[in-house]
Amino acid sequence: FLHLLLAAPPGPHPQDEGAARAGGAQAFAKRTLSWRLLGEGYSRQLPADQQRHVLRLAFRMWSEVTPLTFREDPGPGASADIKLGFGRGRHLGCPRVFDGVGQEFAHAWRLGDVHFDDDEHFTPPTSDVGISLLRVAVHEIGHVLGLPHSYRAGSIMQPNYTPRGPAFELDWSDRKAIQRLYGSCAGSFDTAFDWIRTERSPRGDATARFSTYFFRHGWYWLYENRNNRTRYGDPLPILAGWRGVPAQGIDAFVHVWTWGRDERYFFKGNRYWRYDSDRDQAYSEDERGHSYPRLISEGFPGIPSPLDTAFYDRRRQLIYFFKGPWVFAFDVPRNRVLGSSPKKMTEVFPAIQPRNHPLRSLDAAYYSYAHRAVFLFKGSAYWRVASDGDRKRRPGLPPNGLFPAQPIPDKWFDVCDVHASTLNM
Amino acid sequence: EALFHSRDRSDRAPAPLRRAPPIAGLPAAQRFLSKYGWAPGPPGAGPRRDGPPEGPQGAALAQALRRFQEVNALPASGRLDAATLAAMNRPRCGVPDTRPPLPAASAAPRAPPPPPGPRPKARPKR
Repeated sequence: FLHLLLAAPPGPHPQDEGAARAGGAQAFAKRTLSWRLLGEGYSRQLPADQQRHVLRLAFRMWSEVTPLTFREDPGPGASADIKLGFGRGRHLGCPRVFDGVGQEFAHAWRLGDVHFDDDEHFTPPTSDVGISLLRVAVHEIGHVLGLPHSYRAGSIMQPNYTPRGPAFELDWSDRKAIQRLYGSCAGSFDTAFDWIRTERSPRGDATARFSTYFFRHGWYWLYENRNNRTRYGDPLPILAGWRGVPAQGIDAFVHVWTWGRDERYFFKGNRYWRYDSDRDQAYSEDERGHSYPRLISEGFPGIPSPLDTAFYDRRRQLIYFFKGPWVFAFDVPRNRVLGSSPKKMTEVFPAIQPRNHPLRSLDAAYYSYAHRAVFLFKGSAYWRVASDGDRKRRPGLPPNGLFPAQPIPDKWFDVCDVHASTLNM
Repeated sequence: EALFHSRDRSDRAPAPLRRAPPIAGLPAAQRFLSKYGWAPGPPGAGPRRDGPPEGPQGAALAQALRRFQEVNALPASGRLDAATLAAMNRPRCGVPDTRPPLPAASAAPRAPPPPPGPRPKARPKR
């Protein structure tokens, strides 16, 4: 047993060989893992609920960058995939004896157990003294998941504890290392959009900033384009960030933004909501006396519901509504559907490479200011619509032609689910 | 149980604080190098009263020290100096750092490949 702990890098249960990944390290085959702080393994230094909260957060941090989710298992210790506990000296039936204050402060095993030396001064994440229990827990869970030590500056897998500020996150290389074992996060979205904020600089001229949002079920992510990752700590519940819109299952978001209009709409079912950016909540009644939510058929005559998705084309001042294989082009200034609508999606957005087309039932359609392009999402793939720049470079491209499908995770990184029990952390 | 007499345990005697014995000399350093995978040989549960100290010796010790010094951005002298001892005494995780390279003369099968991820690099110089 000692050989397992000391002679081989830690890892999970003996899995079938198929689960073995790069470099001989093994990885869990399951995607939802259970964990438990053993009843006899609570620390004497921190309140019990604080210990469990820190461990829950530590597991959540790994699920924010992997397809893994972790749930706390209140059942008997034996049934949990990962068992954690605190001990001093000889502890929890472990043949490895802790050495007291200093040097070894925790260890982890391939079979998924983590022990903390309770002689060490473990402190909660908000403290800047002692040894941060959160950082040690994230490190040891990294071992359980199959990561070895790393001497790369900034890695959470460094063997030595380096006091730093209370806030820390899994950096790019740690994310890539764990994703080499478990793959990256994939999954469909309910909707995706860029949210524009217009601000006035101290000199009074207006600037526009934007953030990209992805919605899935009842939660959402803000995607930081400049850092190429989701915001630290996302996903969050939709209700926590967007007041007055449906709590889940949003079909589409449209931002009508012209010189004279700045209107943002969420669509779900046969109704739509207008969102007040300044007051950060949905309108109950807007300045034109429309009360919300409102029937789509009232606000957008000729548009069917429920929708698959929609996006606004600023150049043409058209909203493209998608339902099944059909596309409805809605002329916003004239407030009516174009006479030629509906048309088949394959006609309005033709495939550039034959038979490489989503055909019907899109999940999301999204104009990205970061990429200056429209993307159509379906499942875990996206199709980019040829822009005017593309057509200048390749005159043979059809208008609105779709480039071949690409995996979403190859362009938008770490949009990962977390276990529902940790969503509100 | 930590001794106490009053109901609210306010007079509980603090548990005696256990301290890890500092790594202050060669035997302890040799055990450290074996324990954390910098040198071959099984780590013992503690220093043995009789017989030779455990862990690497001679050239193997120098090589193990040099590798350890390199990844800790210390001068790779292969000698046990104060800075190396200080690095060994820092708070750390109990999982081994790396797998020990098999001694060249060993008849044992080849060691498995190194752990996944980039090879350990020296910390950037300050």
